[in-house]
Amino acid sequence: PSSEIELIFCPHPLLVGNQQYSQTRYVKTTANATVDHLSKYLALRVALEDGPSGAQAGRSAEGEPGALRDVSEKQFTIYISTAAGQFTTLNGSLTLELVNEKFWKLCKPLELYYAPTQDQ
Amino acid sequence: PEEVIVTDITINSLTVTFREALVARGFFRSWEME
Repeated sequence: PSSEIELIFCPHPLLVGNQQYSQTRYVKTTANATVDHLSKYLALRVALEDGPSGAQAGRSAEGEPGALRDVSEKQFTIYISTAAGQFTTLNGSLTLELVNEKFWKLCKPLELYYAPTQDQ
Repeated sequence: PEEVIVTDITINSLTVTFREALVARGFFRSWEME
């Protein structure tokens, strides 16, 4: 089976106000997952955690919460810290295995950052 | 950790499983070795 990736997923320290999202997430997934999968996962978790009281939640005709229907990998942008205080935006099609090998190269959980996509 | 949230995400017909815990200790293998 594809090898497993452990990652620590935090709000971007510069782009996200701490009232918006304050939660550090401890996540495991398979190495073939892409950055797009990760940002779609985050969008889904945020929509679920916002719950019915979430601003954009509303009931669609089929009863599926509106917020879940609109979940997409475009809502959040994923970053990795390269040098002291520098952040690189990760392309959505990159696999986490590639991110690990190309950017991270450490034997500890991959540390990634997220922020709402700017153009929204 | 007692609670692990399991979520499947599909993009372009590739489905991957995400597992999330509230704490890393007992969940991350690498944190066991510390």
